[in-house]
Parts: sequence; C-alpha cells; structure tokens
Amino acid sequence: MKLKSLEIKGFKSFAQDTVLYFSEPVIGIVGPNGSGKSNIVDAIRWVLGEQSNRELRLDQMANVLFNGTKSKKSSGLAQVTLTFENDKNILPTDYANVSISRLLYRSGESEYRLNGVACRLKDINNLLMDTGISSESYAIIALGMVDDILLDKENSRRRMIEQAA
Amino acid sequence: MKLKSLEIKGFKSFAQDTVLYFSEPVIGIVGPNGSGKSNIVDAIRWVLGEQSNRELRLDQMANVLFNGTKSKKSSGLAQVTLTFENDKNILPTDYANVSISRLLYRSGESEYRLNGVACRLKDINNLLMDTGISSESYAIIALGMVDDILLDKENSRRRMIEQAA
Amino acid sequence: ATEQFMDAFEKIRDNFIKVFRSLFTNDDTCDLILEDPSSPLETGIQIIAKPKGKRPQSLNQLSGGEKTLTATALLFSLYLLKPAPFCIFDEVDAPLDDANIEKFNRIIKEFSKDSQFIVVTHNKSTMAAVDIIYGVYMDEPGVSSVSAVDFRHFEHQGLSKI
Amino acid sequence: ATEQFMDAFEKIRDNFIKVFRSLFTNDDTCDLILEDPSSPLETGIQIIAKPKGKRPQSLNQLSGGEKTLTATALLFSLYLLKPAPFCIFDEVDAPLDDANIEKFNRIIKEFSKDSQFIVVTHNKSTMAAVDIIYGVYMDEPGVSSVSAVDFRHFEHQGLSKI
Ligand SMILES: Nc1ncnc2c1ncn2[C@@H]1O[C@H](COP(=O)(O)OP(=O)(O)OP(=O)(O)O)[C@@H](O)[C@H]1O
Ligand SMILES: Nc1ncnc2c1ncn2[C@@H]1O[C@H](COP(=O)(O)OP(=O)(O)OP(=O)(O)O)[C@@H](O)[C@H]1O
Ligand SMILES: [Mg+2]
Ligand SMILES: [Mg+2]
Repeated sequence: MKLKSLEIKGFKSFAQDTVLYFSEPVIGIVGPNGSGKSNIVDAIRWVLGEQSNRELRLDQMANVLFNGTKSKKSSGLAQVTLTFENDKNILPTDYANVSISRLLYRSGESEYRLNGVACRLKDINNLLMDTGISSESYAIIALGMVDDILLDKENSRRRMIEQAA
Repeated sequence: MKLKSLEIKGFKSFAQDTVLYFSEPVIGIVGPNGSGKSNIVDAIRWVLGEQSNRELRLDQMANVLFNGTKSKKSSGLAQVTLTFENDKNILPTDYANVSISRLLYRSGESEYRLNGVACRLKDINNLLMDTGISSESYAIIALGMVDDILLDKENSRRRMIEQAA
Repeated sequence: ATEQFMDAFEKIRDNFIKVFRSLFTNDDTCDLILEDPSSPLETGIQIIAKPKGKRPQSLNQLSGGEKTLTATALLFSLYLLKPAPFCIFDEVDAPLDDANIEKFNRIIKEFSKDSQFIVVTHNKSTMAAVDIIYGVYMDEPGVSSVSAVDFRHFEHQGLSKI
Repeated sequence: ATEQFMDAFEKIRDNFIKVFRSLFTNDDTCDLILEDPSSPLETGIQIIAKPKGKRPQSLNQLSGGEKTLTATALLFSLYLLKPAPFCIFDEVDAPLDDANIEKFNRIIKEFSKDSQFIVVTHNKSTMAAVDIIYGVYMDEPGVSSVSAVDFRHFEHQGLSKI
C-alpha cells in the first residue's frame, strides 16, 4: 500500500488545488505556525472516513470547507484524494493505483469515490479493512494520541490493543 | 522583590542540597528529559504555598519527598528555601533579604519559616499579598496555564483578570 | 467592585490588542469581550483571535502554535497591568516556529527590565537569548544536579555533555 | 477471542519492553500489565515505566519528555505487531531533548524499510533525518501552498525563506 499522492482542494486553508507526492520512505512537513501542516494531516484522516469533529478540530463538519479571506471567497466544495499503489491487489490486478476521494459540498451533500467512481463509505471501509488503514487506526499518531495513551481515556489503550490483535 | 537564590534538598529528584542563584534578568534552565527542570519549577510553587497535588504533578503530597533509588535511600525531609532582596521593604528595613522556607517530614509534619523563624502559611501569604507573588499567581506560566486560558476551565480566564484587578 | 473589574478589563483588553499585534503582525486582529456585558462580575470572557487574512470561527480552529501565541499574549496583557516580580515559562516555546520564538524572546527581554524571567527550554535559539543558563543533569541515576553553564562553550559541545 | 487478545497482548508486551529499552537505555525497565488478569477482555491496561534509577509510583510522576517517549514506545509496539502502511507524526518531537529526538528518528528510519512515515516538525535535527521535505507556507494570507524543499539548500537559507 505504498502512498503515491495526496490532492487537496477547498479543504480548510487549502483554497487552491494542491498536490503532494509521496515518493520517499520518510517525508518531512515543515513551515511556520498556522501555515497548514496539521490541515494536511486532517485531510488524510478525512479522506479515510474520519467522522469525529473533535479529531478534525472542527465545531461542525461544514467547517472543513475553505471559509474565505478578505481577498478570496469561500469554497463551495472541499475535495481530497489519496492515491496508493495497488501493490497488495486490494483491487483487481489491472488497476495500477487505488484512488480514494471524499467530497463535501456547501449544501451538505457528500460523496465518496473509488478511482473516480462514486461509491459508499462502506465500500471504502471494506476495501481498507485488512490493510491496517482506517481513520482510527494508530497509523495516525498525532501528539493527541500520545495523550490518549497516557490518560487512557475511555479505555483507549485496550481499544488500541484490540485493533492490533 | 528581586530573586536571589533557591535552595532545594530532599524535594523530588533533588536528593542532595542544591542551590541556584538568580543574579540575572533572564535565566535559562536546560537539560535532558527527566533531568529535573520542571521539578525546580514545582519547588518554587511549593515553597510559595501551593497545595494542589494536581499542580505539583503528585498523587499525594508525600510524593514530594525524594523517594530513593537503587543506590540512595529516600529522604526523611523535603526542604525548599526561596530568598529575595528586601527591596520593597515588606519586612523591616534592617532585613536585607527575605527567606521563605517550607519543610515536609516523612512523618507528615510540615513547617514554614520566615528568615529561619517558624511561622504559619498565613503569615507568608500576608507578607506576599501585595507583591503579586502567590503560588496561584499568573507569575508561574507553565505550558499548562496556556491550556487553562484556551479551554477556560472553571472560568479560569475571569479569575486571572480578577486577580490582576 | 464592578468598576474595579471593568477598569482592569479595559486596560487588559488594550494590552491584549497591542501584545497580540507584536507577537503576530500589525495586520492581525483580536479582541477580548464579555460574553454578557450586563453582568460583568459573573460572565465568561471570550477571546477573538484572527491572524492575518483568516476568519476562524473560534479559538479552536487556530493552529497549535497560534493558540499558544494567543494565550501568551493574554498572559503578557495581565502582566502589563500588574507586573509580577518574576515569571516562569516551562517549555512554552515547544509548539512555536523559529520566527515566533524570536518574537517571544524579544518580548521577554523587554519585560526583563522590570521583572526576572526563568525560562525552561530545549530550544537553541531561546538558549541564545537568555542571560545565564543553568544545566540540570543526573550524573547519579535518579538524582538531579545543577550547574551554571558557560553558554559560548556550551554551543560547541552541544547538550550531550549535560 | 480471549486467546486472540492474550496472544496479541503478549507480543505487544515483548515489543514494548524492547522498544522502551532502545528509546531509553538498557538499564531502564518497563512493563505492560492487565489490571485484572482474570477478565482479560474487559480489564484496563496498566503501563509501568521506570527510567534508570528512578522509582516513579505512576506514569504521572514522569517528566513531559519521558511520558511522550513511553507512549511512543507503546505505539511502536502496536506497529511492530501489525505494521500500518504509513504513520503520521504531528510534532511528536516537541517535548523531546536532542538525544531523544535522535533515537526517535533512528527508529523511524529503521521502520521506514517497511512503511512510509510522514513527520510534521519544527525541529532542525528531525528535518535533517528525513528523506524529502515539503515546505508549507502562506504567500497569500489565509491560503496554504506547498512546495518540495531542497534540504541542503534549505539548511543554509534557514526557514525564513518559507
Ligand atoms: N475552513 C477553513 N478555512 C480557512 N482556513 C482554515 C479553515 N480551517 C482552519 N483554517 C486555518 O488553517 C490555519 C492553519 O492550521 P494548521 O493547524 O494546519 O497550522 P500548522 O501549520 O499545523 O501550524 P502549527 O505549527 O502552529 O501547528 C489556521 O490558522 C486556521 O485558522
Ligand atoms: N519524589 C521523587 N523522588 C525521586 N524522583 C522523583 C520524585 N518525583 C519525581 N521524580 C522524578 O523526577 C524526574 C524528573 O522530572 P522533571 O519533570 O523535572 O523532568 P524535566 O527535566 O522537566 O524533563 P522534560 O524535559 O521531559 O520535561 C522524573 O523522572 C521523576 O520520576
Ligand atoms: Mg499543527
Ligand atoms: Mg519538564
């Protein structure tokens, strides 16, 4: 499941279409406070199906849409696409890549897509199930998860162990 | 109220008698993780009368006593002394310095001293009242206080404003 | 009592706007407001912080570093009204980028004309900004020791000696 | 189900002891225990961490950096049992000292043979340890942009260019 790219548009501070390529084993993300680094992490969680407003640092899900500045108006659509190599053949072998997209319109309508074709969140979850990637998997290790382990809120330690089992 | 020195003995990881001199405007404290930097901050809070176990990172007050290692036995007494210049004359002018001490014995007995003479916590609080120093004053600005402001737990923002008023 | 509180509140609010602008930029806006102006002695205090160009709907939408900077601006605002003889910062610079650490240390330098500052840090640029450094270490496992560090010598050796 | 859980638990515990010792030192001890071994499927999990020479009565007595290192050791232990295709660390190195940051980055380098790691950081030594850097910045206020950074060129310019 080698990552290939992440495309973000209209999501939080990423008003413009932005692409990151993941061609290396260890990728660093740097920049000033407030530039958008954690927003990139949020985008990855979101496209993998994260539903918790708290985990995404939102008061409500609508807040993922770029909300405008003095000189740029807000977005009508937030779209994130994460692309992997199909090296574990979770899709039929004639597919070289697996692209997962999530869209949210300002109207509240939302959509998931697999390689460009509309599908349900359920289909994406089934696809990802044995790969160890899900928005709640311990793959996403923000500083917050360190706290979860230390405080053991709502038995988070046992839930993590159960997930790995 | 210029700080002069801090003496720590038997308090948390400071098994041995340790003195820091505060002769400069800006004093840096550095060192590896777990070396004892935050314990120095705790010692200052404690000697100024801090009673909250949570603020001192303790399960119980007895845990301030150095609790021993494989090669050194635990302390029977925790003692911290903070010394200021008496430049605001909070004591009669023939005193050059003001020394506040707090002692806790493993038996649970505790003591406060002012310039070496036993007194009550009340006497120390009265002395410090108009100087702006108290263990809850915003003078102690750990990372935790930043959180208090941001989360506004138990109206901490208004309490801070009332204190400054 | 209400008058005393409102008087302090107004001054703190002015300070907050000034300090916030020096920690962020002059194009950034902020405010401090009483949630319920009709009952000043009980109401909560709301913080509005809008870094340049952004329109965050709540403090929660700000980044980690922006939140720390905003809270620090409020602490300095209280300090300006009623300066404490000394202030202690324990790794408050951890979430800040280099440029913000420099601003933070410059404010401390400014205020250190009137008060003493004790700054616990892992950051090299903060270490370069202080007047004296105490190194804390454990030669004997589990037992802390302290010694003053000659900073110029320290820069070359790195912290590994400590 | 109980067997599956206990089997995973035992392996994670072994990993935890190994990883903890590589993040701390070989003289440091730790353990992972079931609070109530008789009801493994419901009981809480207790973490014991004793850095060299110290006898902390609970995790709460450890320092900021020691806590982060201990939690990270547990996360890596889960990872070793069931490697995720990629892991993301968002400023996890903030409370760590230089020596621990180096160990942390060395473990990431080791595991990166099998998974990809995305590391958000403000720390120069972490930046030196990664394979490629993406710089995030806002030319237009409030609007994020990203561009790959040539690290060698970047070391000299400093981050101010970004
Ligand atoms: N829906 C949105 N529209 C526009 N901007 C947004 C939106 N949501 C969040 N932001 C802005 O994104 C900015 C950057 O956030 P982010 O948390 O990614 O910063 P960061 O690079 O991680 O900074 P730090 O180093 O301080 O952690 C914040 O200032 C926030 O106001
Ligand atoms: N009563 C005690 N007796 C002996 N050691 C103690 C006691 N209480 C705390 N300690 C130890 O003191 C150590 C240092 O704590 P401290 O929080 O001061 O570290 P620090 O230098 O601030 O580290 P960091 O950079 O990680 O924040 C901890 O490892 C803890 O186990
Ligand atoms: Mg961030
Ligand atoms: Mg500390």
